[in-house]
Amino acid sequence: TADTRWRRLRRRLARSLPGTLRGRFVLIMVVGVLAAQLASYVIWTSQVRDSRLAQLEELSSNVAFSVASTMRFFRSLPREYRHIVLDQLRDMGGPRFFVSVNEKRLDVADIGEGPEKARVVETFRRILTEQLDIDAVSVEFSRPETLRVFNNEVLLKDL
Amino acid sequence: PPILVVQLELEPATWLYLATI
Repeated sequence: TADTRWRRLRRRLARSLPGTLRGRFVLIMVVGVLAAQLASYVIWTSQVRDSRLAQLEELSSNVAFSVASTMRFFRSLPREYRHIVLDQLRDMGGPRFFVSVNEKRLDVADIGEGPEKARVVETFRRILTEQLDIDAVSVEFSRPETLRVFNNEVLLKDL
Repeated sequence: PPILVVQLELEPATWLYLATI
């Protein structure tokens, strides 16, 4: 029955404990120290992770504002001037980003996953949406080797 | 490092493409 099982368990527990009072104190102290170490480790890693995510969010919001201002500049240009301005900027050393105007959305082999990527993409979407007053924006990560530029046939590494 | 690509439809058949190269 449950009662005899409980008594047997208690007996087995008592047998595995140290026989002396001193031994039992030592055991309690060791267990206590290990538990404190574990608790501090858990708190410390979660704080480090939070601060890393906060840093990442600040960094990505800085880049997102910069992207938004570049996009606003190109959007404000009359249609027929966009290519001329792009060529001029490239000759002069270029903007901070690679910019092109295409007839359709280029395919991007999106890479990466996890909370960090989600945070960056979410920050970019939020800032670009509110800064440019649009709702159709795609934010993706690409490997440099598979990055397409100008159209779906030209890879960056071939340029 | 990975490259961030942002694409935005300005008008029909006009996509602004921006990559952090």
